[in-house]
Amino acid sequence: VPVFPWHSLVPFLAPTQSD
Amino acid sequence: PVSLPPFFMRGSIIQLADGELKRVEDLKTEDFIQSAEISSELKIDSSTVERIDSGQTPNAVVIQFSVGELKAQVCVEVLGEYPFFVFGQGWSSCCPDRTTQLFELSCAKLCVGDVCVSLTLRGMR
Repeated sequence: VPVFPWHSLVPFLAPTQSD
Repeated sequence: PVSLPPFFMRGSIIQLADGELKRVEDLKTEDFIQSAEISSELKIDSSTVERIDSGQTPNAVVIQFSVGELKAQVCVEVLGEYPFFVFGQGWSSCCPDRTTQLFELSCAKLCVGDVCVSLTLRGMR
C-alpha cells in the first residue's frame, strides 16, 4: 500500500520573495 | 492543469511528520499545523481565496489566493475537482460533486473568502 507524505496534499504557494 | 494525484482517493494512507499514519479523509487542520511545526523546511501559510474564474479548458478553474501575512497574490490553475484543505472545515473544491464522485472524498464547496492550508519554505519571507 503506498504511503504519501502529508505535504503532498496541500499546495506550495510561494509568495514573491521580498527583502 | 495537472492531472489529479492519487492521494486524494478515499482510503489513501498519509504519513504525518511525526510518522503517524492517517487516511486522507480523516485529516484535520491540526495534523497539518503539527506536521509543519516539526518540519525543518516547511511552514504553513494561510491562503485566502480571492477569486475563482474559469480556466483555459472546460474543467479548469483559476483560483487567485492571497498568501500569508504579506498577502502575496498567487494564481493557480487546477481542475475544478482538485481539493484544497480549508482551515477548520476540511476538504473543499470548486466542484465538490465531481470530487466526491471521482475520489469518494467528501468535500465542501470552495468559496471566495475560504482560508486554505498552503506551504512555504521556512526562512523565506
